[in-house]
Order: sequence, then structure tokens, then C-alpha cells
Amino acid sequence: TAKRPLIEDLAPGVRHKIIVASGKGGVGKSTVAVNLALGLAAQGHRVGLLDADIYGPSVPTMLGVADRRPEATGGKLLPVSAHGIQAVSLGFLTEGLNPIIWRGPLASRAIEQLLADVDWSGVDELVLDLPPGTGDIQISIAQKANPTGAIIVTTPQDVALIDAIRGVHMFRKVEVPVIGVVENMSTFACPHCGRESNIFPRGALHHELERLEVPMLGSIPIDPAVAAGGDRGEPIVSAHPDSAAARAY
Amino acid sequence: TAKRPLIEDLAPGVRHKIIVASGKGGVGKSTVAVNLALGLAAQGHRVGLLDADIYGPSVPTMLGVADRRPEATGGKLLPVSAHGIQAVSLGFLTEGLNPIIWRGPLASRAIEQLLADVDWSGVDELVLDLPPGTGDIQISIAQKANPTGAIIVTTPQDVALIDAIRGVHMFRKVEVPVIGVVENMSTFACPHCGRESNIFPRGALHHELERLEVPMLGSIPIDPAVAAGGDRGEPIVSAHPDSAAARAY
Ligand SMILES: Nc1ncnc2c1ncn2[C@@H]1O[C@H](COP(=O)(O)OP(=O)(O)O)[C@@H](O)[C@H]1O
Ligand SMILES: Nc1ncnc2c1ncn2[C@@H]1O[C@H](COP(=O)(O)OP(=O)(O)O)[C@@H](O)[C@H]1O
Ligand SMILES: [Zn+2]
Repeated sequence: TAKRPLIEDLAPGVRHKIIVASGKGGVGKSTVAVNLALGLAAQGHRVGLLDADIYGPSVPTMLGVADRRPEATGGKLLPVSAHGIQAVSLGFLTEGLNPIIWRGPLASRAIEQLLADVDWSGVDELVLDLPPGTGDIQISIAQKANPTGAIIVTTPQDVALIDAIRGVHMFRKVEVPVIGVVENMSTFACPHCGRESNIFPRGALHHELERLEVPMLGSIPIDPAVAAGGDRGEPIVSAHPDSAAARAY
Repeated sequence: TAKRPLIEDLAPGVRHKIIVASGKGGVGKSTVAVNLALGLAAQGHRVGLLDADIYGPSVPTMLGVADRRPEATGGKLLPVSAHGIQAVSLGFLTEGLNPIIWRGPLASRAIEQLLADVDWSGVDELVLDLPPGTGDIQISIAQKANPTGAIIVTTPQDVALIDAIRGVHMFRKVEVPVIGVVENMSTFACPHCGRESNIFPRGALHHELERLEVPMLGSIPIDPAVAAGGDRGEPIVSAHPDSAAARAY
């Protein structure tokens, strides 16, 4: 049987691997991961997107390629090309995946496989969309994938900020640099007067992120166009990924 | 050993049992359950609140009684009295509950226990805050608790509405009347011009709820005061529970 490659050896041609993480589901992590990948591609980089969110692999839908199947060549899977990036997802490989089976070591193993058995040779910058959470699976990927850094996505509600702060501590414990936090669904542009406002006032947990010296990479408005674009597979690239990307390098 | 009571026999003195459910977590189900209970109490009813959300028992915190412990008398647990209602929650009984252990039959059994072993004799109207979801646990409680009806809480995003519609089908399949849907975090009041707007436009899934003849009981604005009140244990009773309660009877 072939020797199992260590993740550090995987995707060796890739210059930077950026983790996009969240402390809890539903904060827009996959949306931000897609945004970041598209933003980097728009800057001229050769970008890959590894959808490791095995519980909710929404990347194929968001890229409008849910019905595509990756081809294989020379024992390696070829990423699917869409909107100028190279994407791989368990969502491409299985129909009606049952999320219940993905626990602990099985989940980590599946994600390692996505890194190991895919031909990333056409990619310089690889964005990894992690499953939501800050537990063993996320720790294991963070330790093995040798990432350049991690971006944590949150919403402005306390319940999400608490989980994001836990994520900061987790990444620092495994010595993965925290590039910063993206605050999603943070503001609302009033359709009557046109002015944008914070939906939640800045509170103690925002101060805690400052105290921990975590860069705030930007805030994204809650916007039905973003949700609709994601459902239709026509993602909207918002302004922030460029600043996030710029900070990453 | 004592014969296991059927849930139908449980809390026999209670006139109405109202389920508050959701298709997915984080939509404000517990907030609405607390609101409904307080609204009914304000109308003069003798109200109980059974926090069956074993995965995230936030009711004690929302009522400001997280550090209270229910007393037992005559083999029955006495509910904790707070803000004019009688409340019971696994959150009162255990420290740092590990949600991982609550799967399938164990979860249903724990919730049956909360109905069976509690002295509900001082209560006419019992609100049941279910765990989020529309699976076996929810079906089992719906079948066994002989409820008057169910209120489903959602947010206006498609991902939540899809899950809420699945909840409608589930309750109808087990012949529990769907009192209606409460749409939470639905609007935003602009702090600049004061006008309220829908955050998401009404879409195909709203039409589907109309087509299914599900009453829309009302929409609640996204409001930091609600979140802050919930964290502080000083719940804000919004206007809608009275209409929801009125429809229930
Ligand atoms: N800024 C936003 N405004 C409105 N809807 C959003 C926004 N960001 C994400 N969404 C929507 O919220 C839902 C959850 O987003 P997703 O990226 O899948 O979250 P996660 O990966 O954290 O579970 C999706 O339907 C998505 O289109
Ligand atoms: N209308 C609202 N505006 C702002 N925050 C809200 C609103 N409704 C609920 N919340 C907050 O959202 C979080 C989740 O609410 P919760 O009732 O616990 O949801 P669920 O029971 O569906 O998981 C809580 O912090 C709560 O205070
Ligand atoms: Zn305005």
C-alpha cells in the first residue's frame, strides 16, 4: 500500500495556504472564502479553493458548478475550473452526503485526502474553507496543512464573537498566524435614506478582539443580493477581500 | 420499578401545551418561547415554560435565574418561578452539560422526564421550547406530548425558511396543528431616519408558506436590545406574542 503522505508534503507547489474559519455555522464563512478566492484571482494570482466544509459543502453551488464532476488523471483529481479559480469539494464527489458519518478522525482523513489526491500544480494561492467550529477537526487541519495564516469569520452578535475569540486562541495555540477577523452581516444600508448603520453596537467582545491584537479586516453589510448571488452561483465580490488578501502577504 | 408514564398522562392539569420549534438553530426560537410565555402570563394565565432544548438550554439565562436550582417535593420537581412564569430546564439541573451525549432515544427520554417528573399543577398553559430541528426527537415529542399546536420560528433567509417549511410538513404529518410562523430578525429600524425596512425581500419561500396556508404570526425586528436583554436575563416582551397567543385560543 502506498505510503500516506503527510499534509505538509501535500500541494507542495502552492506558495500560500489561507484558512477561512468560523467558530459557529451560518456566519457566512463559505461566502467569505469564495469572495477571498475570487478577489485574489482578480488580482492576477493563480488561486485554488479547497472546500473542506464537509458538513455543508456549499462552494459548488455558490460557484454555479454544483452539477460538475472533477476529472481524474494520473491518479490525481483535477480541480473544477469556475470564475477564474480552481475548486475542489466533497460536494462534487458525492450525492446527498450524509453529514452524520463525518466525525473526528474520519473527517480529518477525508480532508487530508482532498489535499493529497488533488492536482494543485496550477495553483499558487490555496484558500481552505474549513468546517465551522474550533474543535479537533479544525486543530488537526491547522496542524497538518502548514497554513500561511487564518481568517476568522463572525457576525457582530455576542454568541458568534465568543466563538470567534475561541478560534483566535485555538489558532495561536497551534501557531497558525491569525490574519484577522471579518465581520459579516454587520451593517445595513437603509433603503429609505441610503445611510449605512451598524446593526449591533460595538461591545465588550469587540474590545476583547482589540486587546488580543486581532486585526479587524472589514465588515460586510447584510445584503439580500449576497444571499441571492450565493444561491444562484453568481457570487458578488465585495470590496473587503482585497484588503484581507493584501494583509495576508 | 414504577410504571413509566406516557407523556399523554403527563401534566394532566395543563389545559394547553404549545410547542415552539425551529428548523435550525440560531433563529431566536428560545427568545420567542420566553416571549410567548411572558406574554401569556401578562394576559393573566398561569404559565409554565419547559425548556426542552437540551442542546442549548438558554432559558434560565434569559430569565435571569441561571444560578437557581429547582426544589423537589413528593417525588416531583418544582418549577423555578421567574418573571411570573414557572420554568423548568435541564440547564437548572446540570453544570456544563455535554451536548454530545444527547442523541436519539436518550434525548427523548430526558425530555419525557422533564414533563413527567415536574409538578405542573400550578400551570394552565405550558410552552415547550424544543431543540432546533425537525427530526426524530421533535417528531417523538410532538407525538407523545399531545400538544395544542406548534409555532415555528424562522428568519427571513432562504436557508431558514426551507427548514421552517420542512417543520410545517413534519407537524402536519404527526397531526399537530401549526398555529403559525414567527419571522424573527426580519426588519431593521434605521437609526438615522427611523423607518423600518425588511432586511430581505419577500420571496418564493414566503409564497410557499402562503400556499401551504400557514399563518404568519408576525415579524420581529433585529434589535440589539433583544439580544442584550436575553444575555442579561431581562427579557423584552415584544408586541407579537399577544397576537400569537390570541390565535392559539
Ligand atoms: N452579507 C450577507 N448578507 C446576506 N446574506 C448573507 C451574507 N453572507 C452570507 N449570507 C447568506 O447566509 C447564508 C449562510 O452563509 P454561508 O457562507 O453558507 O455561511 P457558513 O459557511 O458560515 O455556514 C447563505 O445563504 C449566504 O448566502
Ligand atoms: N430580534 C432579535 N434581535 C437581535 N438579537 C436577537 C433577536 N432574537 C434573538 N436574538 C439573539 O440571537 C441569539 C440566538 O437566539 P436564541 O433565541 O437563543 O435562538 P435559538 O433558540 O433559535 O438558537 C441570542 O443571543 C438572542 O438574544
Ligand atoms: Zn434610514
